[in-house]
Amino acid sequence: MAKIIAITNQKGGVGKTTTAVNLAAALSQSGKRVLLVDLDPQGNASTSLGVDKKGIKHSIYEVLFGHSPLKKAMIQPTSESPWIIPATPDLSGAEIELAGLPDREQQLRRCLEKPSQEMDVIIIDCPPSLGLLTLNALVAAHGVVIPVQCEFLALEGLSQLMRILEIVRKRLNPDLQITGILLTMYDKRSKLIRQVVREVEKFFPDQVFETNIPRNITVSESQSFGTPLIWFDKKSKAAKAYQKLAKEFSKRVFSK
Amino acid sequence: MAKIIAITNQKGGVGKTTTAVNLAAALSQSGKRVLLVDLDPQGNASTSLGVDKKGIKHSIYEVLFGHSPLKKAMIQPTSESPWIIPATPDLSGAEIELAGLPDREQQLRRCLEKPSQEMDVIIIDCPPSLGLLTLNALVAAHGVVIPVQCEFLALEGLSQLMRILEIVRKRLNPDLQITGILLTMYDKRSKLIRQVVREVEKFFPDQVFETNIPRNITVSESQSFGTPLIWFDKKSKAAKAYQKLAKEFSKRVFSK
Ligand SMILES: Nc1ncnc2c1ncn2[C@@H]1O[C@H](COP(=O)(O)OP(=O)(O)OP(=O)(O)O)[C@@H](O)[C@H]1O
Ligand SMILES: Nc1ncnc2c1ncn2[C@@H]1O[C@H](COP(=O)(O)OP(=O)(O)OP(=O)(O)O)[C@@H](O)[C@H]1O
Ligand SMILES: [Mg+2]
Ligand SMILES: [Mg+2]
Repeated sequence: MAKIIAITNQKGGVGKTTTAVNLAAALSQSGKRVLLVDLDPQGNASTSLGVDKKGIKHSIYEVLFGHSPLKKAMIQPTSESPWIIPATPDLSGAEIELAGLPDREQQLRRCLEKPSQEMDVIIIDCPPSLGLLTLNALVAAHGVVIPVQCEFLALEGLSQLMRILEIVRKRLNPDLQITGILLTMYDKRSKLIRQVVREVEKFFPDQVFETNIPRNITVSESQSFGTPLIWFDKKSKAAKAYQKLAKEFSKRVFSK
Repeated sequence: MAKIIAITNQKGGVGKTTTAVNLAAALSQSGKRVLLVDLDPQGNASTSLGVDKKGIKHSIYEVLFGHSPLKKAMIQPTSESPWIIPATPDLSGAEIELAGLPDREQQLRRCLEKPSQEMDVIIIDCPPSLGLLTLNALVAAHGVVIPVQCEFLALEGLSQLMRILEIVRKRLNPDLQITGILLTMYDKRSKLIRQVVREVEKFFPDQVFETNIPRNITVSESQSFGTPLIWFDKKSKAAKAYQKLAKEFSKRVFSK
């Protein structure tokens, strides 16, 4: 049975997609069978793995509403890369369409029952909101990784997100655990950033990953080439940090 | 009649809130009567203006659903600052609740009819999505300002956003114009950033503001002190850029 992990934070631009893609790639490189689900209508995870969205007939939208079997939507862009179920702009209408269904939060969990027989880990990249798409991911998941940009505004959303996770655990998914909080775009030269880091470690002591991800300009370049950073610029500090994160993640997720 | 301008982009973390707050503050400083509407459940615009959200009884949530008159929700944190209608976490349930209403996209437009008699400009800070909250802002608005971070992934969402704006203009709000595209976190040293800027200017030649906003670490600091950057660190390059933007914005919005 695969472990299902959602990468989520309603704050925008904190590194959810960058983390989902590079974590999935590092785990796949270490021999795990990995499926990445792009659940964001922007489709940034699909682009970051080099998927050309224009030609896609079967995306997560068709899978969610039962129009396509999940197996038809799975793509492996290169032999080394993780499998991915891409997202297209059609997904932006999904939240309103889901709102009208009976078990509206359970759709994704149902879709992932079959593939979790063949995979070791399924990683879900969430959009920057706490709407029905993210709720579907939280109901399907065993764990959540929460990327937090080391900026003041990012702190605000963290306690709101923790409250939501508690509600989901009580009412919809008792298995849901916090796999870890990941500090991203870390720059040790800035006093404010160090202060934000101290706050996060104070409020959530056991949950912060030891690994943090430094800011690195080649992240954006790797995305423009549709290649995970850990292969595009493997010697960069951020790439090495994602490899280290994959080891720490595996200890927390697979050794239980 | 006030001009109503939505600050929107479904890509997260591109500078929507930073732009909404500093543009509103600069316009208010120049003598305009300004109302800022925080339409993001994260409530970052409220925090950036120093509003303590814990004690709020009347927020944009109560106003949208008719529980509070708008006048009761308006706050002016200091005598110089713009007026604001704050957002609280209650707003995160609004999209599902709006989905069940008949004129679900028109709620905000109706709420803003009265205040636009007394204001010169109403600025709406949108969440990072194209859901019903953002749709309400686009139906109420005369213009949109689109902050775009100079990063590769940010380009992807731009054409999707333009398609949505076209649909809103055809079906819901024929007055909707693009006030301008604002390039944020601009760093001229990076080759990729200069490439992204060239792409944006090529696709949307007349719409990009001449002013762009440089990256500046004191932005985040100003937010932690609940003070707009243009007052917190008025000599910084980003603060001067926002003052320049306010002038360019006024020419595009008020001189018509
Ligand atoms: N470690 C890093 N160093 C430098 N830039 C980074 C880093 N991580 C992410 N970025 C850049 O920051 C931007 C935001 O990252 P990303 O898109 O992964 O965040 P996100 O949380 O998925 O955003 P959204 O909320 O829109 O889904 C991207 O342009 C990306 O290139
Ligand atoms: N010019 C700038 N220089 C440096 N940092 C900036 C600049 N503009 C914004 N930031 C920082 O980038 C982060 C994202 O900015 P902001 O919150 O305004 O974006 P947003 O688009 O409103 O995000 P969201 O999608 O979550 O609503 C914030 O932490 C902010 O402090
Ligand atoms: Mg993303
Ligand atoms: Mg914002």
